Amino acid sequence: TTHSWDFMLLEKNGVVHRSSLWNKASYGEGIIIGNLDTGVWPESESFSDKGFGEVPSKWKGFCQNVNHTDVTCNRKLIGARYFNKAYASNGGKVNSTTSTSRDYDGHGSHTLSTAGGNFVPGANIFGVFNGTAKGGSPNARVAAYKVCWPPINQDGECYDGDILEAFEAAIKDGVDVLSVSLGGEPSNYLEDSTAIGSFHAVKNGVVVVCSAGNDGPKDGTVTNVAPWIITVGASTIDREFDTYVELHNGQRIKGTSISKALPGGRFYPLISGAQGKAANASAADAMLCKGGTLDPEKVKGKILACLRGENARVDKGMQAALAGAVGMILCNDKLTGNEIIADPHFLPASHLTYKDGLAVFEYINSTDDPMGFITPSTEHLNTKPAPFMAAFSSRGPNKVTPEILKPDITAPGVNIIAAFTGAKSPTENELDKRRTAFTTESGTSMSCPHVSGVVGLLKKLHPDWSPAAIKSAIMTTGKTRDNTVNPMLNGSFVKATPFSYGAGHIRPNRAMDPGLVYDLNVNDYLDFLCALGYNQSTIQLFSKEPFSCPSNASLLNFNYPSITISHLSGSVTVSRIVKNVGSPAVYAARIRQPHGISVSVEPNILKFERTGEEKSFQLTIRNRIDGAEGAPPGDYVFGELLWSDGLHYVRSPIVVSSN
Amino acid sequence: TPAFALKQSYIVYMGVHSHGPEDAMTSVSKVKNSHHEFLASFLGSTERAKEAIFYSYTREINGFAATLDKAEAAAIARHPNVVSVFLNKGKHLH
Repeated sequence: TTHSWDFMLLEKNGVVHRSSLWNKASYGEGIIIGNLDTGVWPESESFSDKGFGEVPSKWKGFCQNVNHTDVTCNRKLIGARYFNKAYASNGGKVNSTTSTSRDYDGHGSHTLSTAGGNFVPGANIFGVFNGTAKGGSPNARVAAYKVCWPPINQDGECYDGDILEAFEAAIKDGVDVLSVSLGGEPSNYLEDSTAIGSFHAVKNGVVVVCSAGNDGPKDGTVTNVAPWIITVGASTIDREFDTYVELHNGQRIKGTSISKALPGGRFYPLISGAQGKAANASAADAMLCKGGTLDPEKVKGKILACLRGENARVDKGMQAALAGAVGMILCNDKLTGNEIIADPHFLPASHLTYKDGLAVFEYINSTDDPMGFITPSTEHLNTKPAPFMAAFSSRGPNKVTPEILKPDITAPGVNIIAAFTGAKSPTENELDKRRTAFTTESGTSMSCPHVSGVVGLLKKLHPDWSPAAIKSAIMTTGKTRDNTVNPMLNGSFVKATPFSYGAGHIRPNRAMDPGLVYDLNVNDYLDFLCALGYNQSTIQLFSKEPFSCPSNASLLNFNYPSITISHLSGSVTVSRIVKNVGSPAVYAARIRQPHGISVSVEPNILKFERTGEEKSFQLTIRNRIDGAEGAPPGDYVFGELLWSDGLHYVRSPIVVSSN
Repeated sequence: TPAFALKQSYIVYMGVHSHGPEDAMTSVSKVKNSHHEFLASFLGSTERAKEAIFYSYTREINGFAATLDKAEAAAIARHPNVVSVFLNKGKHLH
């Protein structure tokens, strides 16, 4: 966040333009952002209440402080609660660290400060990379709902029962935005605590933003796919932390990390993890530099080249350091390929791509006396291309409802510097006693609160907009090009698709004035469930008012801001309604045809005479089955619908798969 | 046999409450009682139901979280006032 907001808001040298969303929305003043996560480190400067006035009268929450050791709220951090009964019911230990909203992990403080933390000048990681950490809605109040605990098993650490209770609490407390950087396997909406909780939240006007998941780049991995959720993928910003590996044969290889320089400015002996293996360890385990697999006699004073796998990235060089290594080169395996991440390592380190790692191992194996050097990390801004999609970011298609494109949007989620816990080191090793108030993290967990922060600003600016209107504004103003003005790429540097980025990369300044929105209300969501085939009596249980499924309930006509046709056979017609949220204007439609598909729009001109006016239109989507250029069966093809009055550009991705 | 059946924690989701938000606070105990009574009709006694339920969702979400065996969960899922019954599983931080 020391640079991500500048990147999104196009600020130069930290100067906030007067037409920026930040200025227009008073930096989110009066808004309350809740976070379902690992709690909060209340002493963080990101949550200091200096300069904050009285707590908004609508706030009904509180600071839950059972053991008095613990979390004190203030006029910035106005709520902190914890929910652990579902964790306990599955065998989780309840003790002083699991009966508190204090964040012993760091994840919750990071995400909450990204969404709504103060501006904190002088934020750094172990003294390097000084900058101003920034929350998206820095004048908003924040509340932590702790639902994630130390893992018991492989199942995950945030239990459904606790998540539902936290949603209940947040709705009752009066939050405006909920940021939820967690998720499970994609599942049926009515058996998914996030989908259920967020449905009730949205019904009460609370906007819910969730992370898409980190199971990319495989297709069909996106989670939190309910249409009432804003689902967020992760992409890069135009900043890199470069750390070069220099080999004695003259090769200089660019890697990344956040670490200090090797002492002495000289070359050091270089060995692979396998060469440093302990007598009782396997070479495969030693290559991963796992604990207990390295022989200190062999490793001491050397740079160790480790393969990224179960251990070396997670422990951030701790095992290499314990074995006496002076530095670590972390090499991707084939699976992790080009994805390199600037982690704060315990010792001088550089993270290399698979291809570059192979060059290092080849040098080690072909040289009698291999030597190397690792330069200190340096920050580079204005890197190109940016943004590009993180390889880890989960992708569509949506396995629960293929007719709804997910994720909805992408935002910065790689190498994000934000607040951290004071309870542990970012290397996550108990032996590492260093503490830092800020650290870098990567994941869709980090992109999600960026969107939550923007939602806080939009809520402030447009208090009358529905959660769906806010979502539509964010989606239809997203961009699909990077800073080279070419189509956005994915982690392997090939062209990304809406399955990675949804409607594109978020543009907060555009989102405040989208021109038109695709709005939805609770009954639309109930109609959506009817169209999915849920029976009338089940759906009635969601509604206090008498409700009956429309006879023509259709997923095709669900007023979503993106358009997805699954298994197109012949042609279909899709209806949408747009609402004018700007001045009177005349909009014209433009279509970018998906390959092998013809799309027409009727009418292709929409004239709005007043704000709030709604107009409908129809898209007819036809497979060019008669021609050689028809869409290949089963494959997805991508296009775009654009409405513009010359001032606003209202974009919807079109995604089609053919039968 | 049922007496030794494996107990696991489940979420029983029943949709939305019929009460409005303004009277939610006053009806918390009423809702809790109704959840206890509802579950008692499957478990045989209110005491057992009270022991089994560890969360009653009383304000906006209608439902509860309880420790049940598979057969009990399956029977509850068939009730017309129940939307879904699912295992209380863990999600991951992203």
